[in-house]
Amino acid sequence: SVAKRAAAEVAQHDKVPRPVGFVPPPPPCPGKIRHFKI
Amino acid sequence: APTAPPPPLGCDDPESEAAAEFAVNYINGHSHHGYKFALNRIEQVRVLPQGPNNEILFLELDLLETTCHILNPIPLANCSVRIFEEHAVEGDCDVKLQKLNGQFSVLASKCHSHADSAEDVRERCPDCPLLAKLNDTDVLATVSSALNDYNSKTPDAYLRLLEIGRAVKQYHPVRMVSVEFAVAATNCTSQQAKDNLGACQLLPEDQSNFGFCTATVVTEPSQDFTVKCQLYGHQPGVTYPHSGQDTS
Repeated sequence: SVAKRAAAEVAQHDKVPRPVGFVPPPPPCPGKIRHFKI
Repeated sequence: APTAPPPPLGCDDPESEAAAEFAVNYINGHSHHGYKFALNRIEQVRVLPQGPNNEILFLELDLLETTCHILNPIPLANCSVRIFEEHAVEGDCDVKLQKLNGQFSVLASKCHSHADSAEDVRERCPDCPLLAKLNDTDVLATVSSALNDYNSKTPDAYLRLLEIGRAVKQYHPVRMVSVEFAVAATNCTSQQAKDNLGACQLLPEDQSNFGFCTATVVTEPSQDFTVKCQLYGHQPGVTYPHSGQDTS
């Protein structure tokens, strides 16, 4: 069916590998720990 | 078509860090007790746009106690965060700021501080001393002995206790009490204080000398007693009640 084919294409598209050297952005919060966490 | 809203501000974005630095300076600048606190982590940041070049920021900050007393004039950047092994103290702060034409101002702030749990310290450092209550009998006795000892050996202005900043006790492998306390100079010499302590008053604000002392008493396996005091000099804009506790 059309619906199944479209879903499969989307799934294939998601499997495109990231470029070499790609670093995912850090989560916006919380930020980095500067000293230590207690 | 309406323009897309800007991406949410991240906790490590330069604007968040600038706001947090401003907030920490505000918090330290408006505290007259205890120690300066340094930024450890920005936990959360939210921005409410108010109009052109005008926004409200809500920050949740995680701070750590430094070794600098709040009266110490050296900049926060030169203060060391108290290490974990000294039983660290954390501060949690909620701060509301306004950023208007690039200038920050603090509209409200609320902070709570709490020491690391004894279990946490014990787990990672079994022999580290733990924080003691400031009204602990041994702590009060150590502060009293230290101040009396310092005053008896120093002919200059007689020092009075402003506040005890922290104290730790240890039972193994040595038995010891270590204290830190803030002091202020009076208008008396040590000899005058010995003759008539009641007449000794803290120096007026424009002449006042504040300082900070550390003392350690070891009772086992051998006895040892050390006292060190450092006077900061005049601190404009800082006042302490003249009815401060005196250990003499």
